[in-house]
Amino acid sequence: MNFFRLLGDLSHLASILILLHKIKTTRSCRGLSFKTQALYVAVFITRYLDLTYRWVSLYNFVMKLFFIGSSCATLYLMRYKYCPTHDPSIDTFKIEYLVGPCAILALIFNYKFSVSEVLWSFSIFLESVAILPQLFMLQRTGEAETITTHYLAALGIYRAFYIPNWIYRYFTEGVVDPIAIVAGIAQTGLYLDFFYVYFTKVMQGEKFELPA
Amino acid sequence: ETPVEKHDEL
Repeated sequence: MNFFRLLGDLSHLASILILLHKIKTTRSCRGLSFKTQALYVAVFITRYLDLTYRWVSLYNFVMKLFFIGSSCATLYLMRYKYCPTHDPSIDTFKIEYLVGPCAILALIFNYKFSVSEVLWSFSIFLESVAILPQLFMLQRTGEAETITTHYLAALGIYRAFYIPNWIYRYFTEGVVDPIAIVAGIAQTGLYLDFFYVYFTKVMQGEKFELPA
Repeated sequence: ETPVEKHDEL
């Protein structure tokens, strides 16, 4: 564990807490993509299967349980409790275009051709693009509630913090994880447009609005 | 298991 990874994980944790807070306080999941949240459930379940057979650390164990549990809870809240506030007509990104290519990439790029390793690779690739339905929805509506933008910013920053962590680990431990690194850089790249608007507008106290 | 296969990151 190093400082960058801890910051990344805390940012990830914060993003989920912000998301649940938004749903609970506004009693609504307006502006949120159900598809993106469903993809995160798939990401966490396929990646954290090793919970059942590998012990890394208490920290690792608790965080994995939290990510699986909270993503399932979010999906439940969106699907049942606050269902009427979710508008499927603007959540129209075709997730087949994400899941299919990620599955093919995972079959080609993995550290071992076993079920658990292929699923792990799949989860890494899928995570890198899982935000697309959400960003696509944002693009369509052209604006977002401030709390939703804080959620997206924390979620984007989390993977960005992993980049200095990988550089640090390369120099201190000699560990290189090319699949995670390439996907992580791509994932962070997808947020650049969003970050630009977030830091120039929302952080200055303005509403998140995309230029027409 | 190699270090990358151990997947100690989240």
